[in-house]
Amino acid sequence: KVGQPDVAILAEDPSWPLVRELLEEAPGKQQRKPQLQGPQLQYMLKLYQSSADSLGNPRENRTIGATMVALVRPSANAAEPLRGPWHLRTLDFRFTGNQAAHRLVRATVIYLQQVYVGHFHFSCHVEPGFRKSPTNHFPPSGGGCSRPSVLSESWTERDITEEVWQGFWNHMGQSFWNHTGPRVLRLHFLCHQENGSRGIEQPWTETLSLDLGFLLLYINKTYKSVQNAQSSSRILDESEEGECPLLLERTP
Amino acid sequence: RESSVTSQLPGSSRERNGRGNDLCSLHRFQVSFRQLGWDRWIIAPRHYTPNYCKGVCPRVLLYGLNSPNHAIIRSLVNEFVDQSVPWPSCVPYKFVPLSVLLIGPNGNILYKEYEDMIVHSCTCR
Repeated sequence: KVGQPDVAILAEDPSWPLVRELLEEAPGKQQRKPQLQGPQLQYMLKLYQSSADSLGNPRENRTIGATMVALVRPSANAAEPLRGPWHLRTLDFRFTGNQAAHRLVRATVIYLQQVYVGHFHFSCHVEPGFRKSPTNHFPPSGGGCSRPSVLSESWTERDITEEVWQGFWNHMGQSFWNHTGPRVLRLHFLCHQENGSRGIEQPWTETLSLDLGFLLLYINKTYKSVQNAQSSSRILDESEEGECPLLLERTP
Repeated sequence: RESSVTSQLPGSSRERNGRGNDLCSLHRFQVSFRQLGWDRWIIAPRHYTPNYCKGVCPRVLLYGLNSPNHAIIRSLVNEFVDQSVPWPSCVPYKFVPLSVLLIGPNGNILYKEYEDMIVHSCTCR
């Protein structure tokens, strides 16, 4: 149909893997056009501009070190009751098979380290895992954090590559993967109320939502890896009742 | 000797040697993602410049065309042995990747580099 090619038909044909890959992130026809706004989009636009020119040619001096960067927003969040000056919010990040089936180079969480709710000021950090109670000692400011050039002052980045790998491969004991769904990563955002006053639980639970942080997955994905992943997942699907490992190969 | 052979061959060699505009070369071509119907989830870039190769492969396969030995021999076979063996074709030689910014379901955003998406140079082979 001229002007409106329906390449989705081609994507269903196994002999067109490239078209399938191009369309794997496409929203369904029934879905509305996603809203383009928010700090997540700003972050990725800056990342794009620093990695490619306006025509889409990758810059030779790009530093992302991967062929794909996936920004994953939390799919669910829950605020837990106040524990003294501590406020805790749990965010779940749902992985799609497309994001998980290739070589993970790096995983980071981008979050707000300083949060202002009304007149109240909170200092926040991220802890992966099913921690039962907050730590007594707040980590030193900036410890273990880096600040890439594309980050604005209010956002902080923490590398969680090792934790993600442990989560992928450690099926025993407590990992920070939600065991009810093998492809959900759970992170705790612990925020300490700085100005000593208490009793603002309601503003805290209502004001802060999914924009507290997001995940960045740096993945090397090539056409060959797509083919390998497809054939591997087919094998795993047949042999392990669909419970396939999320990452097929670890990058040295 | 070449000229005498050329004159004996019907048409094709003369066409191959023909006007400079017809020689195998890289042609710039741009399409918008809107035209492809993909602008609903591709944020950047707005346009895609795949380019294409078009033109007649010359009788003497020039060094700059990066033709493999096979193409050179095949052209000789076409000229002197069997015209049913096809003359080398003008096809893409080198490609460069394309970086795309996509927005997916649930507000997730992806930066992706797709390999071999843009023709950078052409060859006869």
